Formats: sequence, C-alpha cells, structure tokens
Amino acid sequence: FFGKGVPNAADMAMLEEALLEADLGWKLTEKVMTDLPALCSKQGLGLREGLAVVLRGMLPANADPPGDPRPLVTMIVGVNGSGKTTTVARLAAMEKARGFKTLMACADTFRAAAGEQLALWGTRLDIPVVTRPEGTDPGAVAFDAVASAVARGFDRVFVDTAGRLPNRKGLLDELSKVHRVIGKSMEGAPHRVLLVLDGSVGQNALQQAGGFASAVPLTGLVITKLDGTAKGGAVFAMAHELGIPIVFIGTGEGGGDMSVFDPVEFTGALVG
Amino acid sequence: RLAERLSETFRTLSGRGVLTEGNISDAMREIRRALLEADVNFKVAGRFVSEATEKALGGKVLKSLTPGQQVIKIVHDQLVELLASGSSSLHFTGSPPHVVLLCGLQGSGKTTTAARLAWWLARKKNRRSLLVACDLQRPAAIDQLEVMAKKAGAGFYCNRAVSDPVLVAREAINQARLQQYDTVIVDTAGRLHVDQELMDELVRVRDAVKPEEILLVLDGLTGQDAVNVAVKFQERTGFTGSVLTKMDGDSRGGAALSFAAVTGRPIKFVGVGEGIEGLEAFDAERLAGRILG
Ligand SMILES: Nc1nc2c(ncn2[C@@H]2O[C@H](COP(=O)(O)OP(=O)(O)OP(=O)(O)O)[C@@H](O)[C@H]2O)c(=O)[nH]1
Ligand SMILES: Nc1nc2c(ncn2[C@@H]2O[C@H](COP(=O)(O)OP(=O)(O)OP(=O)(O)O)[C@@H](O)[C@H]2O)c(=O)[nH]1
Ligand SMILES: [Mg+2]
Ligand SMILES: [Mg+2]
Repeated sequence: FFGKGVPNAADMAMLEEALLEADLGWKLTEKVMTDLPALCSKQGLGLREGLAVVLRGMLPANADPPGDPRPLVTMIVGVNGSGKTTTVARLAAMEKARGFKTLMACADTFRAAAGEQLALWGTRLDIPVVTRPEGTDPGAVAFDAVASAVARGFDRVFVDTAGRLPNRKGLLDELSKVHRVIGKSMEGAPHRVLLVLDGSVGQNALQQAGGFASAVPLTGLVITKLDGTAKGGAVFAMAHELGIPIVFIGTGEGGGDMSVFDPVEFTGALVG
Repeated sequence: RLAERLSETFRTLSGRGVLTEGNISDAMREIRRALLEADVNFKVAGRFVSEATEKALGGKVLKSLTPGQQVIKIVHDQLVELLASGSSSLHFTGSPPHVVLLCGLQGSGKTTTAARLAWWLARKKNRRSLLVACDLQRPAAIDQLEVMAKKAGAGFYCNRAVSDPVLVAREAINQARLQQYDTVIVDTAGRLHVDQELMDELVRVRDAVKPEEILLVLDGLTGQDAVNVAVKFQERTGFTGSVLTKMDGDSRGGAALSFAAVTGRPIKFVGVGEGIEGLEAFDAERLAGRILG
C-alpha cells in the first residue's frame, strides 16, 4: 500500500493501524495522521515518503558532548530483563574491535549470578571484567572499576547495573548514588549514561525514561530485541517527547548483535 | 483518570441517566484511548469497545448510577469476564511427579518465576519441587537458577556436560521420581516466537516431559506485540495459561487483556517482585481496575 499521489482514506486507515500496532501510541499516531496529508501535498510526496520525512523529523539528533576523555566511562541502566548485561558485552566488543582497551564492570551486586553472567562474556570476548560478590555495595564496585581503569590506562569502561522498575524510589536513589560515586572516582565520569529498553515495551517506556532521567542524566537510549516482531515505536515516541537520542539497537543474543542506530532504517521498518 | 474523563464526556448530558447512541460513542472513544494507553492491542481494544457498545445500547438503565458510571460498570464487568476466563489454578491430575514447563521471550522472568512458583507451591499447596535448568544457552543461566532454587528451598537439577535440553529434561524426571519430588518445574531459554528452530526445540522439550501445565511467562511491560507472542506460542505449545511479570511496576498491564482475548487461556499468576515471595495468584478484578486506570 502507500502508492504515490494523494493519500486516499483506505491508505490512511491502514497507516493509522500500522502506527498503533508499532506502539507509537494514539496521541503520536493522531499527530502523524494530522501532519501527513499537508506535508505530502506541500512537498509532492507519496504517503510512504512523506511518512519517512515526518517520522525522521521527530527524532532528536545524537549530540554527544565533544572531548575525548580516557577512559570514556559509560553507565548502563534500565528495567529488569531489558538487555543491559548483554548490551554491556556487545558495546565492549564493538569498542575493542575499534582498537580501544576496554573494561567491563558488574555493578549489579543484587541479582543471582549477575557477576558470573558478565564474567562469562568477558571470557568469551577476551575483555577484562571487574566483579564483586553478591551484596557488595554497587557504588564501591563502580568506584573501584573506574579507578582501576584510570590507573591502568583503559580507553573505555562499561558499567553494568542491576535492573530496577522506575516506580521504586529507593532503587532510583541507589542509581543516583552509583552515578555520583563514579564521578568521585574520575571527574566528569560517567561520560555516557544509556537507558536500555526492550523493543517490545509499551507505553510504560515514557514512565521508564521519566523515572530514570530523574535519577541520572540520560545521554542516550538503546533499543534491544528488534529481531523480534516488535517495532520499538514506544521508544520512538518517548525519544521524540523527551528529546533523548536513540544511539544503538540490539538484534540478537550474540556478542556482535548490536549496531549504531540508523534513523532511516528504523523509521522505514516502523510500518513494515 | 477514566472516571473523570467520562464524567467530562457526559457533562453536557441533559437527560437523567439515559445512555443514547451519541453519548455512548463519545464515551467509547475515551474507553478505547484508555485501553490503548494501557497497552491493550488495538484490534483487541476495537473488538472490546464494539462489544461494550452493544451492551450499553441494549442494556437497561441503572437509575442509581450516572451515565458515566453506567458505562464504566459495563466496561469493567466485561473486562473482568474476559480476564477471568478459564481456571486460574494449576491442575495436577494422575500420579506425580507433575511437570510445569515455563516458556517465553528473552528476559520475561522465567528463571525467577521457576523459583517463585516453587516457593508458592511449597507455602500454599505443600508441594516439593525440583527445579530443572533447561536453559543451556544463556551465560550463567544454570548458576542463576541454582542460586534461586536454594533461596526457594527447592530441589535443583542440571547437567552441565550436555548441550541438549531434552536430555536434561528427561534425566530430571527420573531424578524427581527417585527423590520423590511431587512437582518438576522446567526453566527454558528465552526464545523469539518467530525463531523456528528454537520453537521446534521447545516442542521437543514439551513432548519429552509431558507437562500438566505449560505457562507462557509474559512481561507485564509489553505493548502491542503481546498478541503476536501469545498466538505463536499457543500455536506451537498449546500452553495452559500464563504468568504476567513485573506488575510491581507502573505498567497498566494491557498485555494481559490482549493475551486473554486472543488465546482464551487464563492468567494464572502475577509477578510482583524479584524476591522469592514475588508471585501472587491472579486476581481479575484488580487487574481490570488497573487496566482501566
Ligand atoms: N533476541 C534478543 N535477545 C536479547 C537481545 N538483547 C538481550 N537479549 C536477551 O535478553 C535476555 C536478558 O538480557 P540481559 O542482558 O540479561 O538483561 P538485563 O537487563 O541485564 O537483565 P537484568 O540484569 O536481570 O535486569 C537474555 O536472554 C539476552 O540474551 C536482543 O537484542 N535480541
Ligand atoms: N520487579 C520485578 N522484576 C522481575 C519480576 N520477574 C522477574 N523480574 C526480574 O526480571 C529480570 C529477568 O528475569 P529472569 O528470570 O532472568 O528472566 P528470564 O525470562 O529467565 O530471562 P532469559 O532466561 O534471559 O530469557 C531479573 O532481573 C528478574 O529479577 C517481577 O515480577 N518484578
Ligand atoms: Mg543484567
Ligand atoms: Mg532465564
């Protein structure tokens, strides 16, 4: 569907369903449906091309601050099971492949076998990992890892944290503390804070971002599990609403299954 | 809140408590939006609203309620009826050991559910469970289940020397018989509903242990995709019900309605926390109220 020329009612109806099905939510879907006909006729575009323009225009650009701190420290946060640990492994693998001396740290000292999980990734990828026993203060692990990275000349540090739901104020406070402690270990760190979201997340994506943003300054979003049938539209809507750029996407469980976010590919796939 | 939004819709109503086609359709637009915001699948929400509209048009007037309250009551009751379909309890017939097979997407909460279920069965049904580590794929999955089993006071079986979960499952059943466990809970690797190879593997595990209960563990934060996951898993496994996890968060949980509507199967448990006690029996009334917001 979506032929060239004036969009007809049937095409618009199909488009509306596709946007809802992609988890864009009814509000953003209505906005797109309202803006689209005028844009298509004004720019002489077919429905699909016009849609691509509208959607891409809604995405905030990635605006990583300038500078080349060594080590560049990235903190990974997000709700339970979203794919944080696997993201730490995949991003570390990407950086190592680019020639950077990379360290992974497991500041998840709560969940069963969290340290073992990241340690196994370290062995698989030949990347050093800092872990501590279950129950250790997560701030202490993060502090030690970053201090060690500074002392030993690492270029990249990725800090994994425990999953938490954004309505748990105590857990958000813990995250703020880990963030603060990392800053004590190295001034300006962490330089990146990435919120990891499951691609199949629904409208709760907005609460997740709001909650985590209240605890730590988010620099970017990672959408995982886009190898499924979910389109990640709720993360798109949240990125648009809160102005946080999407930086990486996950497309599988292997160490190489993460890529830099491509807005053209992503918005094209949104309506299938 | 929905009640406020509906009272706004009905504010200009002149009649006394009478629902007309016009104000019903206005109200149903608000209901549909509320359902979409709650992550109910848009097709499920559409059908739900059509059915509620018919009920509202055909119903008798409840003089004690305002028009807005009448619509909410119709919608609430229909929601509870849909969510409460099928039996929410576990059914174990024949001689033990009785097997519960857990399946679902990556990260939905299966491993944690295995341990929580063992704890719940011990406390509420006086059952002794053997937890079986059939996720041979995820790094440290076996370790994770082993730690959780200990926390739950349950038995634990694994075989780190093999790569076929079917083998582990079969061995576990024998072990359960030998050690007289009445319940076997099988944890499996997360898998995509569209991964044919892994879905085939799940069916092989199922056929090897012949479970009394097959539970789809579904993340309560899931949006529109819940219907795809539910339909595909039902096609291949014929599951008996689901567990809706992470409902201690602030997700409205519309995925539950999507699940119930497209599968006709019951939600049996709700995950309300990471700890061993974080599992509750499903309550349709509570979930209906939460979905409607
Ligand atoms: N198919 C697919 N699975 C993924 C992807 N990313 C992560 N996973 C899987 O999702 C599951 C959860 O991943 P984890 O990395 O453990 O998630 P987490 O956020 O660290 O989880 P917690 O620490 O328990 O909160 C694992 O089975 C991963 O293999 C992805 O992009 N695609
Ligand atoms: N807050 C909360 N967290 C939960 C709940 N259920 C599971 N979790 C957490 O969600 C994360 C994923 O749970 P797992 O049990 O590892 O999920 P899984 O389905 O076994 O994951 P895979 O084996 O990778 O597919 C963990 O951090 C759990 O502690 C719940 O009901 N509430
Ligand atoms: Mg993790
Ligand atoms: Mg698991």
